[in-house]
Amino acid sequence: LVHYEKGLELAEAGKYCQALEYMQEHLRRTPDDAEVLNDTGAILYCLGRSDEAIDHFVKARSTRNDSAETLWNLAEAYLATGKASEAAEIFDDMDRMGVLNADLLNRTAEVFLNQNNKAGALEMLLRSLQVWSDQEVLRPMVDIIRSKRPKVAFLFKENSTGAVNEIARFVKERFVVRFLEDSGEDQVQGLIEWSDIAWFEWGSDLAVTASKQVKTCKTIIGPYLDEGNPQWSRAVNWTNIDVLVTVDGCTAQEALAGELPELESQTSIAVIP
Amino acid sequence: QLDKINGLLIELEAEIESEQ
Repeated sequence: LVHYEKGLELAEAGKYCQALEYMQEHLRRTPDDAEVLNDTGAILYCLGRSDEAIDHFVKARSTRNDSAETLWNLAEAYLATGKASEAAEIFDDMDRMGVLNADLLNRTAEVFLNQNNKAGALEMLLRSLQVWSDQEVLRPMVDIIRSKRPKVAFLFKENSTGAVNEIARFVKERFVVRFLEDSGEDQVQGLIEWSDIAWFEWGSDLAVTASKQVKTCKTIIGPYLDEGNPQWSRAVNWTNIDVLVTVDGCTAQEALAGELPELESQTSIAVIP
Repeated sequence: QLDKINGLLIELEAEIESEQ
């Protein structure tokens, strides 16, 4: 304990190198003391040794999982080393402990942006706006990031019902999205040409037509639920479809495999829970 | 469920960027 107290005293006086020696001496005797691990990590962080700081915070967390301070320190150390994804992984826990704030989210977004990770940056900014909706300055940033991402066309009308509508609403927050307004051929063709990713409903005749055309964008069909439609599914040129979204469930999966035995070799199947 | 959809779109985004 003497070593620990002396270490703290030196750290408070800004003498980090000496403080570290005392802390390490204490840790040699009690290596699993979460509080000492946290404080040693903080000293390492102040010395610019962020990777070692992370190791200490992670160990402190595995020893005692309920310290908001350790979580906060860990997030800061992750950001200092450009590990924005790792930081984001602990945000749910920080949120539960009430220590997640908009500033941390915005700084994480900045790290993601510096790494050209637009998806990561956008998630952070959307979450930041959920935490504190008055940040008007963030909205144009969100729009700019969205505009630099692939354009997504939904080849069905907005406000259709069911799971697909829920998906569309979610995607709309993250990508520039257009929906079909009418089923006229020009409109369909124009929308496909405009898009980088075209999303068709399962069972839609538009999907059959588009799958037989020259490919100009990525294509998704789904979600496939429980309605078998052998005639339709055999009419689609699946080698021209990038992803089929199916919903996890043995009956549906087996029915589909029975109808289209070669499907797995023709397209990528994304199973959602 | 929506996270999975997000992951799927991010994978396609990476493919599109690598093709450009």
